[in-house]
Amino acid sequence: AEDATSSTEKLERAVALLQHHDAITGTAKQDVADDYHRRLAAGMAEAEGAFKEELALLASGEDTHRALKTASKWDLTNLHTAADPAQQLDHAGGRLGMCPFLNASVCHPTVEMSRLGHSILLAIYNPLGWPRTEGVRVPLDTGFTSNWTVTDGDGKEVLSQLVPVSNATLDLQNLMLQADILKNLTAAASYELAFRADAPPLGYSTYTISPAEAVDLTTRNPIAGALSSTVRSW
Amino acid sequence: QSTLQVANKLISVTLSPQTGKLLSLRRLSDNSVTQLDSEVMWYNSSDEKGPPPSNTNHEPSGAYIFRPNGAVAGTALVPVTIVEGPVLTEIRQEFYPWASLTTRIWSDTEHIESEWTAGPLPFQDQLGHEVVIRYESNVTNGDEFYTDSNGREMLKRKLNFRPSWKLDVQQPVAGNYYPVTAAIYIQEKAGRQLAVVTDRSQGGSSLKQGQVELMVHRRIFRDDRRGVAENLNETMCGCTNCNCPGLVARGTHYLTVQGSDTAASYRRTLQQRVNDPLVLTFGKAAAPTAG
Repeated sequence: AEDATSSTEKLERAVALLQHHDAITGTAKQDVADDYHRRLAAGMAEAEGAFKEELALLASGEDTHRALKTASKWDLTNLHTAADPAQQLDHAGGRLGMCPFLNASVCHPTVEMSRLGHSILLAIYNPLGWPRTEGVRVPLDTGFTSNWTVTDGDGKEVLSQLVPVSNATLDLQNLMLQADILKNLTAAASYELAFRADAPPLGYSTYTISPAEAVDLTTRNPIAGALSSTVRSW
Repeated sequence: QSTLQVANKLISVTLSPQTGKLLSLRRLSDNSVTQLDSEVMWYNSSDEKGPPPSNTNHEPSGAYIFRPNGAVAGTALVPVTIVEGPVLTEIRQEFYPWASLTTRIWSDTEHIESEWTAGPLPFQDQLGHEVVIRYESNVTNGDEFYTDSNGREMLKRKLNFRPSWKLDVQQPVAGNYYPVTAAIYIQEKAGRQLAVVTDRSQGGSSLKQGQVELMVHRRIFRDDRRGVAENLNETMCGCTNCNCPGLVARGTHYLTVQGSDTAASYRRTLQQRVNDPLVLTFGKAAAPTAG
């Protein structure tokens, strides 16, 4: 849209440039490859903004009218109330974030929130046209507690498992620090919380990761929370 | 114990605690067992000069050219760690200080994730490294394998063979490498199919019956004289031949063994892993997201 705050234009241009036969093939000079990286990174950052706007529209239920309306700046706190999980997105009152180094177990929001003992709200967005169930691994700090629960959008507890990250991942985090990709290791996690997440076609579901209460207040039974992993080495 | 088994509802994987290597994969639906091992190996890149006494100019490996000078097998004994739980199990193998493999089995999937991490590749030894993940099995595929045609149909490949001329094999490894944009598989006649779905374009082959290999990383000393005039030496900082750690690459292969009746549909559906759900976080964290 004409007055959209973000778009996918930079990403389109970057990907178009990358079609050159010396680009995506990796046969360009290093400084040219660096330029490709810079353009792609700028394109991804802008597209991420566009994606978050679209997700906010989806949450508001106004996505079907989007093409007819002038796009406007969306802030999550101004969303119309809607049925869960959109209400959850609305009440979160925070900002959407994506973690580009999730595969290195680096994620500032989840690691910082868990370090402080706060709940973490996740949205799992499925880009394909059929329902999905896939594994999700969320970097977590266990300094505050190693007892965490995962609940879905209906508040139902989901089986989860606390997994220590591998030596390969710890080495990778240190290399990223050496290479100045990370300024420090505060966003680097030593543990991940793993669970299976469902997501609807071309849509999202929400999950909440919370510090587990020691005791279920209704039944007075201990809450299991995330189960720990057993580790054996040879 | 001579063997260890880890399992979910649909498959089980057996490995040897003595060697740290995988032994087999069992499908619980039909109780079929396939011998299976995964290894990190590397090819030494050819150099510019041939062997003495002729020292004739050779074609080296480089950004454009893959010309190996012998394969170096993975280590005989691999340190292994198993992390087990009700949601996922991981078999973590450290083949080299610079290369490891994590075999991940979620609680309810019939495929395994083989997450490879390679780099920084050694440079001090002055040997070009071209790193592959090789899967060995007892699937009797003969000398045929299949690779995708840019994500569309699967094309049959035959070792040391071209359909339109009689091939004089000069490069038995590189000459049998094909692009793998989506998947590669080997299969028996009306029997098992071992398929590997990739998360990016890679070069791959099946150089021997039962094998599938995919190249994941390279670091080379020589320019291969096709125009770039630089050796392929990527670092974490984006500079080349500079004082910065060598590039680390991490990716995933999705591997499955299926019977002939389910192989194609399972493999095609497995390609959805390249479009995994995106994870977004919400929070009132004071500092911005790492970027």
